[in-house]
Amino acid sequence: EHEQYDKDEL
Amino acid sequence: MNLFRLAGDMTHLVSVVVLLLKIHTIKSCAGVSLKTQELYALVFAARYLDLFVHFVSLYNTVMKLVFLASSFSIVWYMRKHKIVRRTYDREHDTFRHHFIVLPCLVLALLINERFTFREVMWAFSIYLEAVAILPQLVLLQRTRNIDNLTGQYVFFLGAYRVLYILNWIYRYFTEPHFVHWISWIAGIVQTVLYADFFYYYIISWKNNVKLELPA
Repeated sequence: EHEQYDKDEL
Repeated sequence: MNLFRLAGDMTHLVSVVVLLLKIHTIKSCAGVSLKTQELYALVFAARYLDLFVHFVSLYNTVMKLVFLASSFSIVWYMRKHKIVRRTYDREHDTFRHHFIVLPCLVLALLINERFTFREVMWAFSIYLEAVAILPQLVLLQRTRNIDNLTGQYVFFLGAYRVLYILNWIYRYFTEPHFVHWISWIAGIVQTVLYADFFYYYIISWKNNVKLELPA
C-alpha cells in the first residue's frame, strides 16, 4: 500500500 | 534533505520572522495584505492535516507548527490587535480573495494524487498557495511607499519559491521515485507570479533607491 509518507516537504 | 530545500525552508522562515518582527516591534502592518495572510493560514491548515498522523521528522513537525502558529498569529494581529489593526491598509487591500478559494477546491477535487480527504486537501493547499500571494502583489502595486520590511518579506518568500524549484530539480535526479507533478507545476506557476516583483526589487536594490512598483 502506497501511503503518503513521501510528502516530506513543507 | 538537500541544501536547496534547507535554504528554501530557511528563507521561508526568515520571511515570516521579518513580517512578525515588523508587526510585533513596530506595531504596524502597513503594506501587508490581510487577504494573503488569511489565505496562507488556510493553506497551512489544509496541508498540515497530516501533522498528527504521519511523523516525518522532528524538523518537519517543528516547522509545520511554526508555520501554522505564525500564520494564524499574523492574522490575529491584523484583525484583533488594537494598535496593529489600525495600520492595516484596508482601502487598498481589495482583492476578492474568497473567489480564488473555490476554484482551487474544485481543481483539487478534479486533479489530485488520490481521491481521499487528506490528498484532496493537500492538492487544494498546493493550488491555493500558488495564488495566495496575488492580493499582496496587488497591494504592493497600489502602495506608494513600500517600506523595506514589506519588500524584504516578499523578496524572501519569492526566494523560498525559487529554491524549492532547484530542490525539485535536484531531487528529480537523485531520487527518481520522488515525483509530485502537482506541487512542481503549481510551484512553477507561483514562482512566475513573483518574476515581475523580483525584477523591480533587484533594480531598486542595485540603484539603491526605494522600491516602487509601476502602476
